[in-house]
Amino acid sequence: DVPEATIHRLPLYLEKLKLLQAIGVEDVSSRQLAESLDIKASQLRHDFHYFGGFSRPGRPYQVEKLVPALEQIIGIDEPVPTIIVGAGHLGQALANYQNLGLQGFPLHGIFDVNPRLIGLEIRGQAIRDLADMPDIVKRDHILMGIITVPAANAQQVADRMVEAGIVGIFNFAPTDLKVPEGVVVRNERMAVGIMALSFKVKCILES
Amino acid sequence: DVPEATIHRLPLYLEKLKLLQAIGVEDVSSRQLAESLDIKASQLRHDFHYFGGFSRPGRPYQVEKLVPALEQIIGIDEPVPTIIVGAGHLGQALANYQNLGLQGFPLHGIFDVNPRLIGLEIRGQAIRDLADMPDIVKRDHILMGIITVPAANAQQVADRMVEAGIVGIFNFAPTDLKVPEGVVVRNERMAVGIMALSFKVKCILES
Ligand SMILES: NC(=O)c1ccc[n+]([C@@H]2O[C@H](COP(=O)([O-])OP(=O)(O)OC[C@H]3O[C@@H](n4cnc5c(N)ncnc54)[C@H](O)[C@@H]3O)[C@@H](O)[C@H]2O)c1
Ligand SMILES: NC(=O)c1ccc[n+]([C@@H]2O[C@H](COP(=O)([O-])OP(=O)(O)OC[C@H]3O[C@@H](n4cnc5c(N)ncnc54)[C@H](O)[C@@H]3O)[C@@H](O)[C@H]2O)c1
Repeated sequence: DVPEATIHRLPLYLEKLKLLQAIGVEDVSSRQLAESLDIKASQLRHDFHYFGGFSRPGRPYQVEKLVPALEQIIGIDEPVPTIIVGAGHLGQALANYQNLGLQGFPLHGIFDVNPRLIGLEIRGQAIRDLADMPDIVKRDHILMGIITVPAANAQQVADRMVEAGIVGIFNFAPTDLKVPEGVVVRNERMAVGIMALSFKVKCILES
Repeated sequence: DVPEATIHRLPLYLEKLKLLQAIGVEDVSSRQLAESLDIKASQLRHDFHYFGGFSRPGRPYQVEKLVPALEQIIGIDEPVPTIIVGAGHLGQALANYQNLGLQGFPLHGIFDVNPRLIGLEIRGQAIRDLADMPDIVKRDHILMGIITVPAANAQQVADRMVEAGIVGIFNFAPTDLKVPEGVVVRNERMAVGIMALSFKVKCILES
């Protein structure tokens, strides 16, 4: 079992390696890569150990090889089509966010129940009625869903997503979702991020 | 120095303890608290060790004492007034998010440069012109700022925040900000969260 903290660092390694690839860097040592992310080289090697290490001890990593290897491990070696349910402020902000598609999660639909929103276009995607969601999920074999509805409606939306075939739910609503075995939920709490920042601000003020 | 992963778990401990407090639980063991968060009890004790441990070995934690202790460590024993710069989709979603205030970060202003947005109200807060931001930051001694502008404008906004007295920046724009010594930036990348989810979905599909 791979620890949560290791899973969290994989996208950060990938993001840095892609930057190196874009500027033509061919090799990178564990120390260089780790220092660019403000972590210890031993932590990086320990993380990579879960996936076979990627290079012989003492030899640098080949960027051309490491990028596709990490993409495969994360599961974005092929695009992962995604839907959003809830086309309010946050849903529209995510639909509008170009990086989501660039990072491997092309948006295949954004759904809502408010008739005044149906048909509105965000970067070329028209908001559709929630009733159309199951057909789209089945048609395009969609496995990932993002929930940006009010907390009171989130469980019901999760149930409909799971019924349609979704196995990974990215939940922004401040409520814990119950899902069956074989479905994963990730709660995105911006409050966790801002509290971590608050801790660091306090450290600065006290030093 | 407290590790990043430990800092990240503090808000999660606090969130769980507040739930226990709300249902009248007085004592909780490290095992119970850890299991409710799906982590090892030894990891929790190791985290608390950085802050003095909070209880004698083998004795449970007192919820009434632990909640204020963690609030103080995180820096939310008193409200931390915050501003948002960028009142587009994401900025409005954050201004609309009631939990931010409940978690200890009351919103003291949301700013933009688009004249069509100035004056629009979100949950009682009127969007103001960016030109008014420095006065508000100085008047209310605001230390935290959230950036939800396009990547191209983010550095310029960060500079103005720092000039006005902000020391903690929560950055949503997909770009790295340069800030002077004594200022902390936290980049919130939803893409990291969704990739971590993708990894787990892949594990499920392969098992
Ligand atoms: N995790 C975080 O840190 C964070 C930050 C901001 C907002 N939020 C949360 O994200 C959610 C969305 O916030 P917002 O500001 O966009 O709210 P909003 O009210 O602007 O949008 C919610 C949308 O959901 C739609 N909706 C309601 N019930 C639905 C259903 N059953 N099926 C489909 N659509 C439905 C509504 O019609 C509306 O368009 C809220 O739960 C909010 O608390 C979380
Ligand atoms: N981190 C993530 O995962 C994530 C997710 C969604 C969006 N985003 C990012 O968040 C940002 C906002 O996204 P959005 O969908 O709300 O965009 P948006 O275009 O709807 O809103 C941007 C707002 O910023 C304002 N603005 C531009 N320059 C400004 C300046 N110098 N000072 C003050 N205001 C200024 C604009 O007038 C506009 O209202 C973008 O950078 C986007 O890439 C990040």
